[in-house]
Amino acid sequence: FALQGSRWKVKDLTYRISKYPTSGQMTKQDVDGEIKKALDVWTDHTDLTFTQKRSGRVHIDISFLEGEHGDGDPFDGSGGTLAHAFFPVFGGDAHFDDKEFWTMESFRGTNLLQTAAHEFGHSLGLSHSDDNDALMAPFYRGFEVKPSLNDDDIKAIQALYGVKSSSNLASSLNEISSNEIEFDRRDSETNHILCNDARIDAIFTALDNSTYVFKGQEYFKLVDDSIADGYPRKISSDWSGLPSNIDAAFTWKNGKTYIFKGSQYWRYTNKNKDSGYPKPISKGFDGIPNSVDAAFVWSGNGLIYFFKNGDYYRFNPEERPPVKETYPKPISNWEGIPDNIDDALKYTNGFTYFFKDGNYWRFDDKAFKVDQANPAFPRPASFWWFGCS
Amino acid sequence: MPIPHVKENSLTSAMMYLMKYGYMDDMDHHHHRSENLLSQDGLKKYIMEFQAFAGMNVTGELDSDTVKMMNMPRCGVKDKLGMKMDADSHQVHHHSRSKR
Repeated sequence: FALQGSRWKVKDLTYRISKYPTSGQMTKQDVDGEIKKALDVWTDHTDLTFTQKRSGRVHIDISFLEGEHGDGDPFDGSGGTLAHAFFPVFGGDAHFDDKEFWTMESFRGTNLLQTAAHEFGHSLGLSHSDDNDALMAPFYRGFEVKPSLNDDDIKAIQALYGVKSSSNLASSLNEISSNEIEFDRRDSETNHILCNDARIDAIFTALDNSTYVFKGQEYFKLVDDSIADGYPRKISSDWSGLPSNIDAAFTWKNGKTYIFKGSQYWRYTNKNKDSGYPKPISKGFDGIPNSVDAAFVWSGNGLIYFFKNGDYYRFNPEERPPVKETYPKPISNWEGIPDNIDDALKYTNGFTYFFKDGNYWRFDDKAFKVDQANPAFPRPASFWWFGCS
Repeated sequence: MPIPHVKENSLTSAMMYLMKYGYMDDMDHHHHRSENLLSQDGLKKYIMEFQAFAGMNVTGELDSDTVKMMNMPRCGVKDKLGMKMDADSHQVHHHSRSKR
């Protein structure tokens, strides 16, 4: 799942259907009923409540519109885009394409209940999920008797609004103000462990361009220069079969992420483990020792490098043997890079970064030495990467 | 019947789709000329990201299955929100710290 970054601060939300569909077989009462059911999908697992209003300001305005309707994201008629919604910080409203043939309890047309339940996930602060079984997957699944949240959806909504309590403790606020929207952006200067101890086990960028840091039993997702909302998370929750305290990881140009620990390695496509793993390093990476310190694809030549203690190995999967006899070579060849590093990363900006003991170095590929920048390297990763003060 | 928006063998329509749903938001406009993008190789990375997100075989090819998936009815919100929020958001940035 993915959290957009904003959420409602109150749990008693109001909504209004300001423009009903102009065609199709559904009456206004039908639409009211289906919209209510769609919102109930989210109340089943949280303390959120939704109250329909017929007039006045509401949290979530719902309307059926066609073509260009004033928000710069026009609808396209039947099929294609069915609807869209705005995250809490942008108002939370939901728009539905009035040119769709909206239906209820039928395999014909486009099922309003399922579409609306998905859109209201956005209104509450959720982005799309790459879990195909999740309600927040972006593609329309067709008529389902009773749309419901799967585990991925439940984790997402409860990350924002907490679990459903046994009694209704929610208090209601009648006025809407900007104070009702907040960013569920943890104050990174005070909260997460990387601010106290910025040493890491591994860092890599997955196929979907998400950059992850692994430390102990947890992992973090990085955004810009801090940690993404909702993190850290337990490795065991999201990376099926992967142990804690990994050694190193990298993503190869085939889109696969290779994660190493001890004598074994695992292979993932984003967070989905490929079958048949783990495998021995000796089988898949002939010539590479166990328990490596770091693994990365060097931006200079696109080949895979492994670092261990004071040595490094170059692995070329297209050559036989993949590691030449001239390896290992001393890390001191990488001018300015220390021995026993924690991990290294070719970042999305094209530079290669090396991490050790909470510090990092940026490498100048052309000069083949640590970048001569101001401030100089090493720099503290806690400030420059993890959003700490 | 709905008109398919992404056509077989049409890299342009595929690129429009990938742009619309946020897969190309990280594109470095200084280093990618449009003619480079409009090739199978130019879009390969973005097609792979879409295929991975959609739970498909990750080939990087605009094959018929990929086109079919791109023409599936769907939500209009981007799949990839990118690393930055819109300029008029209320998110606080630490301006003294430049991006990596």
